[in-house]
Amino acid sequence: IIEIKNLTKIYDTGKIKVNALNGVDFSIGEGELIAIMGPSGSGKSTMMNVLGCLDKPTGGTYFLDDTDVSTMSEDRLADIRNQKIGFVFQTFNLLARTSALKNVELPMVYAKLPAAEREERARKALTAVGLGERMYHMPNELSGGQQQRVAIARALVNDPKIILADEPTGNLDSHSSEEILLIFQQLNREGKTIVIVTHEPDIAQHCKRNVVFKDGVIIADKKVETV
Amino acid sequence: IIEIKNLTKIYDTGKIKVNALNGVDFSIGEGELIAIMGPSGSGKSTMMNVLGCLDKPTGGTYFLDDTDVSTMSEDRLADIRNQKIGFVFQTFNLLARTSALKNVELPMVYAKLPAAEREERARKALTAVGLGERMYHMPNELSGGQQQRVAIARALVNDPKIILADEPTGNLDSHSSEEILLIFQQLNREGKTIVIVTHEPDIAQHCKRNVVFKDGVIIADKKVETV
Ligand SMILES: Nc1ncnc2c1ncn2[C@@H]1O[C@H](COP(=O)(O)OP(=O)(O)OP(=O)(O)O)[C@@H](O)[C@H]1O
Ligand SMILES: Nc1ncnc2c1ncn2[C@@H]1O[C@H](COP(=O)(O)OP(=O)(O)OP(=O)(O)O)[C@@H](O)[C@H]1O
Ligand SMILES: [Mg+2]
Ligand SMILES: [Mg+2]
Repeated sequence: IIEIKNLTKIYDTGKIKVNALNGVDFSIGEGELIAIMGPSGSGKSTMMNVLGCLDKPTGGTYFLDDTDVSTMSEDRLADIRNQKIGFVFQTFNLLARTSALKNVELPMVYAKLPAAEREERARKALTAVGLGERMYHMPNELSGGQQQRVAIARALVNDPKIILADEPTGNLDSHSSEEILLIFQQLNREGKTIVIVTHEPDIAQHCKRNVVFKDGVIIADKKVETV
Repeated sequence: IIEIKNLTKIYDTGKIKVNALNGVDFSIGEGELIAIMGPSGSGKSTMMNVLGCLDKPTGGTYFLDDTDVSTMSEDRLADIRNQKIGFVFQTFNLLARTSALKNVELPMVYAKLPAAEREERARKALTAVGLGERMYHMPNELSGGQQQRVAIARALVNDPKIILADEPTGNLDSHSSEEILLIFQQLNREGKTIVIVTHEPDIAQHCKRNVVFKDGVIIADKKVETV
Protein backbone atom coordinates (compact mmCIF):
# COMPACT_ATOMS: atom_id res chain seq x y z
CA ILE A 1 0.00 0.00 0.00
CA ILE A 2 3.04 2.23 0.25
CA GLU A 3 5.51 2.51 -2.60
CA ILE A 4 8.51 4.81 -2.23
CA LYS A 5 11.05 5.15 -5.04
CA ASN A 6 14.33 7.03 -5.11
CA LEU A 7 13.15 9.37 -2.39
CA THR A 8 15.37 12.29 -1.51
CA LYS A 9 14.93 14.99 1.12
CA ILE A 10 17.27 17.92 1.34
CA TYR A 11 16.94 20.53 4.08
CA ASP A 12 18.35 23.72 2.63
CA THR A 13 18.03 26.93 4.59
CA GLY A 14 20.76 28.78 2.79
CA LYS A 15 22.97 28.73 5.86
CA ILE A 16 22.84 24.96 6.20
CA LYS A 17 22.22 22.14 3.75
CA VAL A 18 21.59 18.58 4.90
CA ASN A 19 20.88 15.57 2.68
CA ALA A 20 18.58 13.81 5.12
CA LEU A 21 17.36 11.14 2.64
CA ASN A 22 19.59 10.14 -0.27
CA GLY A 23 17.56 7.92 -2.58
CA VAL A 24 15.35 5.61 -0.55
CA ASP A 25 13.45 2.70 -2.09
CA PHE A 26 10.86 1.26 0.25
CA SER A 27 7.63 -0.69 -0.26
CA ILE A 28 5.20 -1.61 2.47
CA GLY A 29 2.41 -4.13 2.03
CA GLU A 30 -0.87 -4.03 3.89
CA GLY A 31 -0.70 -5.66 7.30
CA GLU A 32 3.07 -5.48 7.65
CA LEU A 33 4.76 -4.90 11.04
CA ILE A 34 8.07 -3.18 10.38
CA ALA A 35 10.80 -1.92 12.71
CA ILE A 36 13.08 0.84 11.43
CA MET A 37 16.46 1.19 13.12
CA GLY A 38 19.63 3.14 12.50
CA PRO A 39 21.99 5.67 14.07
CA SER A 40 20.88 9.02 15.41
CA GLY A 41 20.57 11.43 12.48
CA SER A 42 20.37 8.73 9.81
CA GLY A 43 17.02 9.94 8.43
CA LYS A 44 14.44 7.78 10.22
CA SER A 45 12.15 10.59 11.44
CA THR A 46 12.49 12.35 8.09
CA MET A 47 11.31 9.14 6.39
CA MET A 48 8.40 8.87 8.85
CA ASN A 49 7.39 12.48 8.23
CA VAL A 50 7.27 11.83 4.48
CA LEU A 51 5.34 8.57 5.01
CA GLY A 52 2.90 10.39 7.28
CA CYS A 53 2.33 13.13 4.66
CA LEU A 54 3.67 15.69 7.12
CA ASP A 55 6.55 16.69 4.88
CA LYS A 56 7.13 16.73 1.13
CA PRO A 57 10.14 14.98 -0.39
CA THR A 58 12.65 16.91 -2.49
CA GLY A 59 12.73 14.20 -5.15
CA GLY A 60 11.48 10.71 -5.93
CA THR A 61 7.94 9.34 -5.69
CA TYR A 62 5.55 8.27 -2.94
CA PHE A 63 2.49 6.26 -3.90
CA LEU A 64 -0.07 5.66 -1.16
CA ASP A 65 -2.76 3.15 -2.14
CA ASP A 66 -1.76 3.57 -5.77
CA THR A 67 -2.11 7.35 -5.77
CA ASP A 68 0.84 9.70 -6.18
CA VAL A 69 0.88 11.71 -2.96
CA SER A 70 2.44 14.72 -4.72
CA THR A 71 -0.75 15.08 -6.79
CA MET A 72 -3.05 15.19 -3.75
CA SER A 73 -4.76 18.37 -2.63
CA GLU A 74 -4.07 19.85 0.80
CA ASP A 75 -7.59 18.86 1.89
CA ARG A 76 -7.08 15.28 0.82
CA LEU A 77 -3.74 15.14 2.62
CA ALA A 78 -5.35 16.50 5.79
CA ASP A 79 -8.00 13.78 5.62
CA ILE A 80 -5.35 11.11 5.16
CA ARG A 81 -3.37 12.43 8.13
CA ASN A 82 -6.52 12.42 10.24
CA GLN A 83 -8.26 9.22 9.17
CA LYS A 84 -5.86 6.87 7.46
CA ILE A 85 -2.64 7.42 9.40
CA GLY A 86 -2.00 7.50 13.14
CA PHE A 87 1.29 9.22 13.98
CA VAL A 88 3.22 8.98 17.25
CA PHE A 89 5.79 11.78 17.30
CA GLN A 90 9.29 11.28 18.71
CA THR A 91 8.78 14.43 20.81
CA PHE A 92 5.10 13.76 21.57
CA ASN A 93 3.77 17.14 20.34
CA LEU A 94 0.96 17.32 22.88
CA LEU A 95 -1.03 20.54 23.32
CA ALA A 96 0.32 22.10 26.48
CA ARG A 97 -2.86 23.73 27.83
CA THR A 98 -5.01 20.68 27.21
CA SER A 99 -5.62 17.69 29.44
CA ALA A 100 -4.54 14.18 28.45
CA LEU A 101 -8.18 13.37 27.70
CA LYS A 102 -8.72 16.39 25.44
CA ASN A 103 -5.39 15.77 23.70
CA VAL A 104 -6.52 12.26 22.82
CA GLU A 105 -9.94 13.53 21.68
CA LEU A 106 -8.39 15.98 19.24
CA PRO A 107 -8.17 13.73 16.14
CA MET A 108 -11.83 12.82 16.65
CA VAL A 109 -12.80 16.50 16.77
CA TYR A 110 -11.36 16.88 13.24
CA ALA A 111 -13.20 13.72 12.24
CA LYS A 112 -16.42 15.35 13.52
CA LEU A 113 -17.35 12.58 15.93
CA PRO A 114 -20.02 13.50 18.50
CA ALA A 115 -18.77 14.60 21.93
CA ALA A 116 -20.07 11.60 23.87
CA GLU A 117 -18.41 9.12 21.53
CA ARG A 118 -15.15 11.11 21.52
CA GLU A 119 -14.94 11.08 25.29
CA GLU A 120 -15.69 7.38 25.54
CA ARG A 121 -13.10 6.40 22.93
CA ALA A 122 -10.49 8.70 24.48
CA ARG A 123 -11.06 7.19 27.92
CA LYS A 124 -10.76 3.70 26.48
CA ALA A 125 -7.52 4.53 24.66
CA LEU A 126 -5.96 6.13 27.75
CA THR A 127 -6.98 3.19 29.92
CA ALA A 128 -5.45 0.78 27.39
CA VAL A 129 -2.06 2.50 27.77
CA GLY A 130 -2.32 2.52 31.57
CA LEU A 131 -3.32 6.16 32.07
CA GLY A 132 -6.84 5.68 33.39
CA GLU A 133 -5.86 7.66 36.50
CA ARG A 134 -4.19 10.53 34.66
CA MET A 135 -6.89 11.66 32.23
CA TYR A 136 -7.31 15.16 33.58
CA HIS A 137 -3.62 15.92 33.98
CA MET A 138 -2.01 18.53 31.75
CA PRO A 139 1.10 17.33 29.87
CA ASN A 140 3.41 19.12 32.34
CA GLU A 141 1.68 17.24 35.14
CA LEU A 142 2.66 13.92 33.60
CA SER A 143 5.90 11.98 33.67
CA GLY A 144 7.90 11.67 30.42
CA GLY A 145 6.70 8.15 29.83
CA GLN A 146 3.11 9.15 30.57
CA GLN A 147 3.30 11.96 27.99
CA GLN A 148 4.64 9.43 25.52
CA ARG A 149 1.70 7.14 26.20
CA VAL A 150 -0.79 9.99 25.69
CA ALA A 151 0.84 10.52 22.28
CA ILE A 152 0.39 6.81 21.53
CA ALA A 153 -3.26 6.79 22.62
CA ARG A 154 -3.96 9.87 20.47
CA ALA A 155 -2.50 8.14 17.39
CA LEU A 156 -4.78 5.12 17.76
CA VAL A 157 -8.07 6.75 18.57
CA ASN A 158 -9.40 7.26 15.01
CA ASP A 159 -8.72 3.57 14.32
CA PRO A 160 -6.34 4.37 11.45
CA LYS A 161 -5.33 1.81 8.84
CA ILE A 162 -1.64 2.75 9.08
CA ILE A 163 0.23 3.47 12.30
CA LEU A 164 3.58 5.27 12.22
CA ALA A 165 5.27 5.33 15.62
CA ASP A 166 8.55 7.26 15.94
CA GLU A 167 10.38 5.78 18.94
CA PRO A 168 7.19 5.17 20.97
CA THR A 169 8.99 3.51 23.90
CA GLY A 170 12.08 5.72 24.24
CA ASN A 171 10.90 6.98 27.64
CA LEU A 172 9.31 3.78 28.90
CA ASP A 173 10.53 1.13 31.31
CA SER A 174 10.58 -2.45 30.05
CA HIS A 175 7.19 -3.33 31.49
CA SER A 176 5.39 -0.35 29.92
CA SER A 177 7.32 -0.98 26.66
CA GLU A 178 6.03 -4.52 26.53
CA GLU A 179 2.47 -3.33 27.08
CA ILE A 180 2.81 -0.92 24.16
CA LEU A 181 4.35 -3.64 21.99
CA LEU A 182 1.41 -5.94 22.80
CA ILE A 183 -1.00 -3.21 21.72
CA PHE A 184 0.80 -2.81 18.41
CA GLN A 185 0.95 -6.57 17.84
CA GLN A 186 -2.77 -6.86 18.55
CA LEU A 187 -3.58 -4.02 16.13
CA ASN A 188 -1.39 -5.73 13.54
CA ARG A 189 -3.31 -8.99 13.97
CA GLU A 190 -6.47 -6.96 13.31
CA GLY A 191 -5.00 -5.96 9.95
CA LYS A 192 -3.33 -2.61 10.67
CA THR A 193 -0.10 -1.74 8.91
CA ILE A 194 2.48 -0.67 11.48
CA VAL A 195 5.89 0.98 11.16
CA ILE A 196 7.86 1.55 14.38
CA VAL A 197 11.13 3.48 14.59
CA THR A 198 12.99 1.99 17.51
CA HIS A 199 16.42 1.74 19.05
CA GLU A 200 15.48 -1.34 21.03
CA PRO A 201 16.47 -4.70 19.54
CA ASP A 202 13.78 -6.31 21.66
CA ILE A 203 11.04 -4.38 19.89
CA ALA A 204 12.66 -5.02 16.50
CA GLN A 205 12.74 -8.76 17.19
CA HIS A 206 9.00 -8.77 17.79
CA CYS A 207 8.26 -7.14 14.42
CA LYS A 208 8.05 -9.10 11.19
CA ARG A 209 10.55 -7.12 9.16
CA ASN A 210 13.56 -4.95 10.09
CA VAL A 211 14.78 -2.02 7.99
CA VAL A 212 18.06 -0.28 8.82
CA PHE A 213 18.93 3.30 7.84
CA LYS A 214 22.37 4.86 7.61
CA ASP A 215 23.29 8.27 6.19
CA GLY A 216 19.89 8.73 4.57
CA VAL A 217 19.66 5.36 2.76
CA ILE A 218 18.41 1.89 3.62
CA ILE A 219 21.36 -0.45 4.12
CA ALA A 220 19.44 -3.53 5.26
CA ASP A 221 15.89 -4.83 4.83
CA LYS A 222 15.20 -8.30 6.24
CA LYS A 223 12.38 -10.54 7.39
CA VAL A 224 12.63 -11.42 11.07
CA GLU A 225 13.40 -15.08 11.61
CA THR A 226 10.89 -16.40 14.11
CA VAL A 227 12.58 -18.93 16.36
CA ILE B 1 27.59 14.89 49.62
CA ILE B 2 23.87 14.40 49.23
CA GLU B 3 21.72 13.31 52.14
CA ILE B 4 17.99 12.87 51.63
CA LYS B 5 15.74 11.77 54.49
CA ASN B 6 12.06 10.93 54.48
CA LEU B 7 11.48 13.03 51.39
CA THR B 8 7.92 13.49 50.24
CA LYS B 9 6.55 15.37 47.25
CA ILE B 10 2.87 15.86 46.75
CA TYR B 11 1.49 17.59 43.67
CA ASP B 12 -1.79 19.13 44.73
CA THR B 13 -3.64 21.38 42.33
CA GLY B 14 -6.99 21.11 44.03
CA LYS B 15 -8.41 19.12 41.13
CA ILE B 16 -5.74 16.46 41.29
CA LYS B 17 -3.49 15.20 44.07
CA VAL B 18 -0.54 12.90 43.38
CA ASN B 19 1.90 11.53 45.95
CA ALA B 20 4.91 11.50 43.66
CA LEU B 21 7.47 10.75 46.41
CA ASN B 22 6.37 8.92 49.55
CA GLY B 23 9.23 9.01 52.03
CA VAL B 24 12.53 8.57 50.22
CA ASP B 25 15.82 7.99 52.05
CA PHE B 26 18.81 8.39 49.79
CA SER B 27 22.46 9.26 50.37
CA ILE B 28 25.03 9.86 47.68
CA GLY B 29 28.75 10.01 48.31
CA GLU B 30 31.18 12.07 46.28
CA GLY B 31 32.34 10.31 43.13
CA GLU B 32 29.49 7.82 42.97
CA LEU B 33 28.05 6.61 39.63
CA ILE B 34 24.43 5.69 40.23
CA ALA B 35 21.70 4.43 37.88
CA ILE B 36 18.09 5.03 38.91
CA MET B 37 15.47 2.76 37.37
CA GLY B 38 11.79 2.09 37.89
CA PRO B 39 8.43 2.09 36.13
CA SER B 40 7.05 5.07 34.26
CA GLY B 41 5.47 7.41 36.80
CA SER B 42 7.31 5.97 39.82
CA GLY B 43 8.85 9.32 40.83
CA LYS B 44 12.32 9.27 39.21
CA SER B 45 12.13 12.68 37.49
CA THR B 46 10.52 14.17 40.58
CA MET B 47 13.47 12.91 42.64
CA MET B 48 15.90 14.35 40.09
CA ASN B 49 14.16 17.73 40.15
CA VAL B 50 14.48 17.85 43.95
CA LEU B 51 18.13 16.76 43.77
CA GLY B 52 18.80 19.41 41.13
CA CYS B 53 17.23 22.13 43.32
CA LEU B 54 14.63 22.71 40.60
CA ASP B 55 11.73 21.78 42.84
CA LYS B 56 11.08 21.93 46.59
CA PRO B 57 9.97 18.84 48.49
CA THR B 58 6.71 18.81 50.44
CA GLY B 59 8.35 17.18 53.45
CA GLY B 60 11.59 15.60 54.63
CA THR B 61 15.12 17.00 54.39
CA TYR B 62 17.75 17.47 51.70
CA PHE B 63 21.31 18.25 52.75
CA LEU B 64 23.74 19.17 49.98
CA ASP B 65 27.36 19.35 51.13
CA ASP B 66 26.13 19.46 54.75
CA THR B 67 23.81 22.42 54.18
CA ASP B 68 20.04 22.16 54.43
CA VAL B 69 18.82 23.14 50.97
CA SER B 70 15.54 24.47 52.38
CA THR B 71 17.49 27.20 54.20
CA MET B 72 19.27 28.42 51.06
CA SER B 73 18.40 31.73 49.42
CA GLU B 74 17.10 31.84 45.86
CA ASP B 75 20.40 33.38 44.72
CA ARG B 76 22.42 30.60 46.31
CA LEU B 77 20.16 27.97 44.73
CA ALA B 78 20.57 29.61 41.31
CA ASP B 79 24.35 29.49 41.72
CA ILE B 80 24.22 25.83 42.69
CA ARG B 81 22.05 25.01 39.68
CA ASN B 82 24.45 26.86 37.42
CA GLN B 83 27.85 25.90 38.84
CA LYS B 84 27.61 22.81 40.98
CA ILE B 85 24.99 20.74 39.16
CA GLY B 86 24.66 19.84 35.47
CA PHE B 87 21.13 18.73 34.59
CA VAL B 88 20.08 16.79 31.50
CA PHE B 89 16.30 17.05 31.18
CA GLN B 90 14.16 14.12 30.06
CA THR B 91 12.51 16.43 27.52
CA PHE B 92 15.71 18.36 26.68
CA ASN B 93 14.29 21.87 27.34
CA LEU B 94 16.36 23.56 24.65
CA LEU B 95 15.66 27.16 23.66
CA ALA B 96 13.77 26.94 20.38
CA ARG B 97 15.07 30.09 18.66
CA THR B 98 18.68 29.45 19.58
CA SER B 99 21.29 27.39 17.76
CA ALA B 100 22.83 24.28 19.29
CA LEU B 101 26.00 26.28 19.94
CA LYS B 102 24.22 29.12 21.73
CA ASN B 103 22.10 26.65 23.71
CA VAL B 104 25.28 25.02 25.02
CA GLU B 105 26.84 28.42 25.78
CA LEU B 106 23.91 29.45 27.93
CA PRO B 107 25.10 28.11 31.33
CA MET B 108 28.41 29.89 30.74
CA VAL B 109 26.63 33.18 30.08
CA TYR B 110 25.13 32.96 33.58
CA ALA B 111 28.57 32.07 34.91
CA LYS B 112 29.87 35.25 33.24
CA LEU B 113 32.57 33.57 31.20
CA PRO B 114 34.03 35.70 28.39
CA ALA B 115 32.57 35.16 24.91
CA ALA B 116 35.66 33.61 23.33
CA GLU B 117 36.01 31.03 26.08
CA ARG B 118 32.29 30.23 25.99
CA GLU B 119 32.36 29.56 22.28
CA GLU B 120 35.45 27.37 22.51
CA ARG B 121 34.06 25.27 25.36
CA ALA B 122 30.69 24.93 23.64
CA ARG B 123 32.32 23.76 20.42
CA LYS B 124 34.41 21.25 22.34
CA ALA B 125 31.37 19.88 24.21
CA LEU B 126 29.31 19.55 21.00
CA THR B 127 32.17 17.82 19.21
CA ALA B 128 32.55 15.40 22.13
CA VAL B 129 28.93 14.27 21.69
CA GLY B 130 29.31 13.95 17.90
CA LEU B 131 27.60 17.18 16.88
CA GLY B 132 30.56 19.05 15.44
CA GLU B 133 28.67 19.39 12.14
CA ARG B 134 25.40 20.55 13.65
CA MET B 135 26.48 23.54 15.76
CA TYR B 136 24.47 26.16 13.92
CA HIS B 137 21.29 24.13 13.61
CA MET B 138 18.21 25.21 15.53
CA PRO B 139 16.64 22.51 17.73
CA ASN B 140 13.88 21.88 15.17
CA GLU B 141 16.58 21.32 12.57
CA LEU B 142 18.02 18.47 14.61
CA SER B 143 16.98 14.86 14.98
CA GLY B 144 15.54 13.73 18.34
CA GLY B 145 18.79 12.09 19.34
CA GLN B 146 20.77 15.15 18.28
CA GLN B 147 18.59 17.40 20.47
CA GLN B 148 19.19 15.01 23.34
CA ARG B 149 22.94 15.28 22.81
CA VAL B 150 22.80 19.08 22.78
CA ALA B 151 21.05 18.84 26.17
CA ILE B 152 23.86 16.57 27.40
CA ALA B 153 26.61 18.90 26.13
CA ARG B 154 24.91 21.86 27.79
CA ALA B 155 24.84 20.05 31.17
CA LEU B 156 28.58 19.39 31.10
CA VAL B 157 29.92 22.69 29.89
CA ASN B 158 30.35 24.45 33.26
CA ASP B 159 32.32 21.43 34.49
CA PRO B 160 29.88 20.79 37.36
CA LYS B 161 30.75 18.61 40.34
CA ILE B 162 27.43 16.76 40.17
CA ILE B 163 25.74 15.54 36.98
CA LEU B 164 22.06 14.58 37.00
CA ALA B 165 20.96 13.00 33.71
CA ASP B 166 17.28 12.12 33.31
CA GLU B 167 17.11 9.39 30.65
CA PRO B 168 19.97 10.85 28.56
CA THR B 169 19.94 8.02 25.99
CA GLY B 170 16.21 7.45 25.51
CA ASN B 171 16.40 8.69 21.92
CA LEU B 172 19.80 7.30 21.02
CA ASP B 173 20.84 4.23 19.06
CA SER B 174 23.16 1.79 20.82
CA HIS B 175 26.33 3.27 19.33
CA SER B 176 25.53 6.84 20.37
CA SER B 177 24.37 5.55 23.79
CA GLU B 178 27.72 3.89 24.33
CA GLU B 179 29.53 7.09 23.43
CA ILE B 180 27.49 8.99 26.01
CA LEU B 181 28.09 6.29 28.62
CA LEU B 182 31.84 6.53 27.97
CA ILE B 183 31.70 10.28 28.52
CA PHE B 184 29.92 9.79 31.85
CA GLN B 185 32.35 7.07 32.95
CA GLN B 186 35.31 9.30 32.08
CA LEU B 187 33.83 12.23 34.03
CA ASN B 188 33.25 9.86 36.95
CA ARG B 189 36.90 8.77 36.86
CA GLU B 190 37.80 12.48 37.06
CA GLY B 191 35.84 12.65 40.33
CA LYS B 192 32.39 13.82 39.25
CA THR B 193 29.34 12.48 41.04
CA ILE B 194 26.86 11.15 38.49
CA VAL B 195 23.23 10.06 38.76
CA ILE B 196 21.59 8.69 35.61
CA VAL B 197 17.90 7.82 35.32
CA THR B 198 17.71 5.08 32.73
CA HIS B 199 15.46 2.35 31.43
CA GLU B 200 18.34 0.51 29.84
CA PRO B 201 19.81 -2.38 31.85
CA ASP B 202 23.00 -2.00 29.83
CA ILE B 203 23.60 1.50 31.16
CA ALA B 204 22.66 0.40 34.68
CA GLN B 205 25.18 -2.44 34.52
CA HIS B 206 27.96 0.02 33.74
CA CYS B 207 27.21 2.15 36.79
CA LYS B 208 28.53 1.32 40.24
CA ARG B 209 25.23 1.33 42.11
CA ASN B 210 21.61 0.72 41.06
CA VAL B 211 18.61 2.29 42.80
CA VAL B 212 15.08 1.20 41.91
CA PHE B 213 11.95 3.31 42.44
CA LYS B 214 8.36 2.13 42.63
CA ASP B 215 5.30 4.16 43.62
CA GLY B 216 7.37 7.02 44.97
CA VAL B 217 9.72 5.01 47.21
CA ILE B 218 13.05 3.24 46.78
CA ILE B 219 12.53 -0.51 46.76
CA ALA B 220 16.08 -1.58 45.96
CA ASP B 221 19.53 -0.03 46.38
CA LYS B 222 22.46 -2.26 45.43
CA LYS B 223 26.10 -2.10 44.43
CA VAL B 224 26.73 -3.41 40.93
CA GLU B 225 28.68 -6.65 40.95
CA THR B 226 31.56 -6.23 38.53
CA VAL B 227 32.16 -9.53 36.74
N1 LIG C 1 3.18 18.75 38.06
C1 LIG C 1 2.56 17.59 38.36
N2 LIG C 1 1.29 17.61 38.85
C2 LIG C 1 0.66 16.47 39.17
N3 LIG C 1 1.20 15.25 39.06
C3 LIG C 1 2.45 15.17 38.59
C4 LIG C 1 3.19 16.32 38.21
N4 LIG C 1 4.40 15.92 37.75
C5 LIG C 1 4.41 14.58 37.84
N5 LIG C 1 3.25 14.12 38.34
C6 LIG C 1 2.90 12.73 38.63
O1 LIG C 1 3.85 12.25 39.57
C7 LIG C 1 4.22 10.91 39.27
C8 LIG C 1 5.73 10.80 39.15
O2 LIG C 1 6.18 11.51 38.03
P1 LIG C 1 7.68 11.43 37.55
O3 LIG C 1 7.82 12.38 36.41
O4 LIG C 1 8.61 11.62 38.69
O5 LIG C 1 7.81 9.92 37.04
P2 LIG C 1 9.02 9.16 36.36
O6 LIG C 1 9.41 8.06 37.25
O7 LIG C 1 10.08 10.13 35.95
O8 LIG C 1 8.36 8.53 35.06
P3 LIG C 1 8.93 8.31 33.56
O9 LIG C 1 9.79 7.09 33.63
O10 LIG C 1 7.66 8.08 32.79
O11 LIG C 1 9.64 9.54 33.15
C9 LIG C 1 3.51 10.54 37.97
O12 LIG C 1 2.47 9.64 38.27
C10 LIG C 1 2.99 11.84 37.41
O13 LIG C 1 1.71 11.69 36.82
N1 LIG D 1 14.60 20.96 9.57
C1 LIG D 1 15.85 20.51 9.38
N2 LIG D 1 16.79 21.33 8.84
C2 LIG D 1 18.04 20.89 8.65
N3 LIG D 1 18.49 19.67 8.95
C3 LIG D 1 17.59 18.81 9.51
C4 LIG D 1 16.25 19.18 9.76
N4 LIG D 1 15.61 18.14 10.34
C5 LIG D 1 16.53 17.13 10.43
N5 LIG D 1 17.72 17.54 9.94
C6 LIG D 1 18.93 16.75 9.81
O1 LIG D 1 18.61 15.63 8.99
C7 LIG D 1 19.24 14.45 9.50
C8 LIG D 1 18.21 13.37 9.70
O2 LIG D 1 17.33 13.72 10.74
P1 LIG D 1 16.25 12.70 11.31
O3 LIG D 1 15.44 13.45 12.33
O4 LIG D 1 15.51 12.05 10.21
O5 LIG D 1 17.16 11.61 12.03
P2 LIG D 1 16.77 10.32 12.88
O6 LIG D 1 17.28 9.13 12.16
O7 LIG D 1 15.31 10.35 13.20
O8 LIG D 1 17.60 10.50 14.20
P3 LIG D 1 17.26 10.16 15.75
O9 LIG D 1 17.45 8.69 15.90
O10 LIG D 1 18.29 10.96 16.49
O11 LIG D 1 15.87 10.62 16.04
C9 LIG D 1 19.94 14.84 10.79
O12 LIG D 1 21.33 14.87 10.56
C10 LIG D 1 19.42 16.21 11.13
O13 LIG D 1 20.42 17.06 11.67
MG1 LIG E 1 14.26 10.64 14.96
MG1 LIG F 1 10.75 10.79 34.13
